[in-house]
Amino acid sequence: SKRFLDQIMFLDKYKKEQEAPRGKVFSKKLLKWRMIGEGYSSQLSVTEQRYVFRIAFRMWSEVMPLDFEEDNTSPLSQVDIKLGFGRGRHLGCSREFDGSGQEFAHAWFLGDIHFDDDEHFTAPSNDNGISLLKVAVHEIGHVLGLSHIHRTGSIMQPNYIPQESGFELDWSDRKAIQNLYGSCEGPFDTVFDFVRKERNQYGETTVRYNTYFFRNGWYWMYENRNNRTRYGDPITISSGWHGIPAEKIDAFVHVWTWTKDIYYFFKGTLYWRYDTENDKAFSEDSQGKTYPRLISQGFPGIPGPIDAAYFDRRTQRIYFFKDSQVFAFDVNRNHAVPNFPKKIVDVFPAVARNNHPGTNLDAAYYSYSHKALFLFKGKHFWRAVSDQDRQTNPALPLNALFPQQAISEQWFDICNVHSSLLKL
Amino acid sequence: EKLFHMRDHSDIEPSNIQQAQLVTDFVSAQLFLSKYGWAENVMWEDTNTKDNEHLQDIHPMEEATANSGKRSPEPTKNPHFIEALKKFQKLNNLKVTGRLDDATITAMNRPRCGVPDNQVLKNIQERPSKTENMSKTNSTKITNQVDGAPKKR
Repeated sequence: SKRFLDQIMFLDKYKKEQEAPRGKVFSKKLLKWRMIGEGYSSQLSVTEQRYVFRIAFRMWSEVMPLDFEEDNTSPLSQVDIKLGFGRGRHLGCSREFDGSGQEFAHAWFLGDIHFDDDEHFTAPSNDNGISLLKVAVHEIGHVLGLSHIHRTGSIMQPNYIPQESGFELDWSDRKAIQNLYGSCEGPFDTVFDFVRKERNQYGETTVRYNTYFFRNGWYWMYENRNNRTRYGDPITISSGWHGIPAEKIDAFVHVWTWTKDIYYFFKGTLYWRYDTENDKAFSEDSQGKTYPRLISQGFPGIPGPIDAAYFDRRTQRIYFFKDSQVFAFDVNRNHAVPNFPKKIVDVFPAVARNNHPGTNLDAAYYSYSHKALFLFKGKHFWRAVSDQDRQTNPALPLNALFPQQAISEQWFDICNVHSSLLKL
Repeated sequence: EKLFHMRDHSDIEPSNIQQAQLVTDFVSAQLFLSKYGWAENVMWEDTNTKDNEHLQDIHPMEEATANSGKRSPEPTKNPHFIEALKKFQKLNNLKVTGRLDDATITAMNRPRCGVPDNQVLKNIQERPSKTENMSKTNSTKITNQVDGAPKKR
């Protein structure tokens, strides 16, 4: 049986070498992985091993435009990455392990990762021994095409560094893998800053915000100061926002004036009001009227569904974008502003000729970090002229749109993960 | 000794596990440097033929170039060895002595990945200047909530 296994491994590898891309990267966007049945760890349960490998693959998927899915049914030749444990001469591999100490694992370009079963690997919950998660992330990095990187903080250092509290892929490792595979791009459903008022220990009211990107059924919190998403994102919308639709949110609006402080979510022809105290959508208002409601009822003169919307604190209007038009809604008079709708291109003209999103926006986002309005469409954004811009260049029309830029070049590493890894 | 053990004794060194051969001397250091790509296919002749076979066995993929007839200089004075050692010391932030000192031996014996080191990546792009700066002048002091150190997953 051992000889038979060697043959399979050899033929499988030979076949792959013929099909494999000539360069050092996978050309596919979805990679399949599998734990080798004959190569389970003798120290960790199969469940623990699988749990660790899922986290490891997710950590890479969170920073690069590739997805990983465990596949235990397809023919072996269609599995891109195989992981297994062995000691000494193992799994038909030509590179022998050396027993406990020194070499703990190795990876082959075409996707086999072997862990030395003589080493004392541990699951994330246990800090003694060698973290299987950290080693797995390192070896997957090799399989993806990274070499060793002699830089403090890099996951690709050749030597095992006992892990501090929680290791993550730092900026340079992210850029290293993105040099090979490109950065993550793609349209968002909505983007917004969620502002909350809190009382500090001195009783003073402080205002805090977090930035969120929504897409389909999941979302990321974006840490502006760290130029990355929150570690571990994306997560499902339903796990973080209660009572609103579980996917494909069209818009979020925060009406914030001296007298109003209201949060709305829009999807299709309906809208929900969100209760930030209890972190869930209101089911009804103080008069007993239920949510969700028709947009046309709550915002007379505004037809749903909408593409995007934002609240302008200067004019105290909500601007709703629908196809090529923009509607304005006066929150104090509670009705649509006369002589709207207008064409988006007329209210938000292009600073550079023809460089304009035109119609069907994805999101309209006022950023407190950048103090500017951004219109999103596809992989790009257009920044609107701000008051600050007009101070330096009064010739710029208000709300005019600067030329498009790639979203991924201002908000970094916002990457999908495979649906099978959304929930660990 | 520790006052208590882990209930599953996972902290007790299992005795039946084979221990890796550590780097202790010139020959083992030479094996290490060659195995992990610090020295291209260099075959440093050693008077003891058994070691030669030993070398060949461990590195079937590295062609053994016979260093026929010529006696190599005193092992640690071998220029190839010294050059490889210096490269290893430099990249591992050790004092570059070119000598097989304790610090170097310790570094060689640290747990490591089995993939050779001889491919070194170019300089990685530095973080761009576009990190946001929190304006202090804003009338309503709005701060970005940050989570601090990475939480354990």
